[in-house]
Amino acid sequence: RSTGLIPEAGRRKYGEMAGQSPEQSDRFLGEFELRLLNMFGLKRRPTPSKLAVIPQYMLDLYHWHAGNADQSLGGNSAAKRSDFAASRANTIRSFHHEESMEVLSSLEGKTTQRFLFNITSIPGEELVTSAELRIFRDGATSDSAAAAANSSAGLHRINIYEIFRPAPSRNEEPMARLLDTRLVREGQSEWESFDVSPALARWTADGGANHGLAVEVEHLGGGAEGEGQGRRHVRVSRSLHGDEDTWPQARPLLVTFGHDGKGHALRRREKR
Amino acid sequence: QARAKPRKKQRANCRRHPLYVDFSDVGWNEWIVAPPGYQAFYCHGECPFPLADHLNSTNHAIVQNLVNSVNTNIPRACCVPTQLSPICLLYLDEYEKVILKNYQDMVVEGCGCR
Repeated sequence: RSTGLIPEAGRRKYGEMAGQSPEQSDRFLGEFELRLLNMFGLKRRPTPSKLAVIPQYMLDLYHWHAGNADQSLGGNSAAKRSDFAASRANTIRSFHHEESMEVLSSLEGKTTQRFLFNITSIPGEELVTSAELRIFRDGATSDSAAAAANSSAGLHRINIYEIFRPAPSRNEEPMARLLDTRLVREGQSEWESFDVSPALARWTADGGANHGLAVEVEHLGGGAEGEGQGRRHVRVSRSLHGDEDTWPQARPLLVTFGHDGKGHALRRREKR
Repeated sequence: QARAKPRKKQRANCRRHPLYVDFSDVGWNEWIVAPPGYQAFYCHGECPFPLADHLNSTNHAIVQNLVNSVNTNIPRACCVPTQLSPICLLYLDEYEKVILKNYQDMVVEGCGCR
């Protein structure tokens, strides 16, 4: 094991063969290690914890672009949608929001959640060409899904805003612009993808302040019961009970598509 | 019957050889999620004089080998990758963010004398 990217055995072998002083060989190996880190765009060797979560979407994208996906994944609309975005990018990054920064309000049949994503790890030379916010709709939590399918009770409108200025007080609205919107019906478990490219472009290339995104879920019809149902259906926050296993894979995900100017874009690899 | 003269051992000409890079061998499997390794290949072999067409050589390599045939102080052309292709890596960076990135020139597609 090594604390760096060069395995300990390799370090030892170089030290024995190079015939240099330990300081000299350390310096040469240090320079080589910098090249390796630079190649991967890293500042130091990653040491992820056992609890690190790999979003299933990123694994699906990997298999899709590596050409390992079977036909069923080949027909996956999410993969197809991302294929266009990825066709101009060579780097796809995923971000979970900072949960401690969440602000939740639930007023007048609307649930609004603010999400802050720390995107400072995107290097300055990387041009973010597009970005999507992915939100999970959990069909399994909807008890009245069948009934909702034939009425307006199971309808929700999801609005995604970029926050320009947070609300100065609890009674005031933040200054925000609408980025994307969609009308959804309860009944099935599905990921919804929203285009948040303008916000990411402002935060990265234009150097604008990142005050986060707001996700507003309007519960159309159904009163207080519909509101509660909708809040569980559109997974914008962690539930209070029994959610530790599912939340890591169901929580909102920000995915950025960028190009660092080196090499070609990600393209689906066809099997020979 | 005269014993067969031991043939001078012929060194293989420049060509591509298999090389599987297992990320666990270099201790990178902790942070590279997928793939677990990949077939990188390597180039090895002789670039003999005169260079054959299939050795994918350049004009410079042909002339260098010609000079080597009359002056051994000048080395022969080298067997190197002439065509490379990218691979996709899914990994965790130092901030535990998951990244999918296309890395250029990771797999040898073809070798030649250069």
